[in-house]
Amino acid sequence: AAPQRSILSFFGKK
Amino acid sequence: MIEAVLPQASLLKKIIEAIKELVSEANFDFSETGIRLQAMDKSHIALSFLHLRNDGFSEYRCDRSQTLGINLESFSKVLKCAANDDQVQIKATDKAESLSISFESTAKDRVSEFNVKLMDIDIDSVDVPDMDYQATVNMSSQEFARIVRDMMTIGEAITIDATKQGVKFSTSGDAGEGNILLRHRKTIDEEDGPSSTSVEINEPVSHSLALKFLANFAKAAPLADRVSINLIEDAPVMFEFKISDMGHIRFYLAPQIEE
Repeated sequence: AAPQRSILSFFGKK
Repeated sequence: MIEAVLPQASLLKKIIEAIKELVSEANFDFSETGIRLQAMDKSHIALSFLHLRNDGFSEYRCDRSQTLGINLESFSKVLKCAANDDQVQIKATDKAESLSISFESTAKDRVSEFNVKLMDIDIDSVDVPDMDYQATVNMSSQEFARIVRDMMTIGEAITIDATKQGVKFSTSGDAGEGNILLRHRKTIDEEDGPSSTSVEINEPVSHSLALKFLANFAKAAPLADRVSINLIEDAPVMFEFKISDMGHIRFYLAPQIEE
């Protein structure tokens, strides 16, 4: 399967 | 003190069903303006975002902002005890240890009350910036659910290509490959029927996504006739289901890295 990125690599933690 | 009343339990049932597979427990933020929930799945690949405005409830009261941590499986079990047409009231006092949920039948001759334990949930929340999407696909939510189901028979990933001509969903797997093209209609009117698709586009954009998450998002289809798929290069894809007159559920899904 293709490698999967995380939401956290796009949106910063609050 | 928090008190919120919805005329039909079926709406709350559909909302919880739409997110409980992705998120097992979540913080519900109650404020004067309404209810918000933001939660990621365990793998941090998908983000669920719920907003219900206060004016969508038949009664709504929130004296001070409060966060209630709720196990969604427990919430769902309790909601199954309601008839779809029952009025539902949720209530919590300040510093409450449980959420009170009560149902009243349409004839007002049957009232049931349940309590669900509240929990402290320590989760990361993220800042979602406003984005100018390159392409927005607006399509029937039933059609979306069907495409996801069909693609899953072949592959594990789906590629969504949005162009001026329309939107193409494709997949491949050991057994073969397949694609489905929905052609863009300029206007969505009665003649075209509710199944037509529109693509607003600035630039063509393509994303590869894990199908199992889309299968979870499709569980929100009973909430809305339409879904919008919002795409931008190198950012999560946003799926939005509007909840009539009161808010929306949005799902953000991180793309796979193209090989």
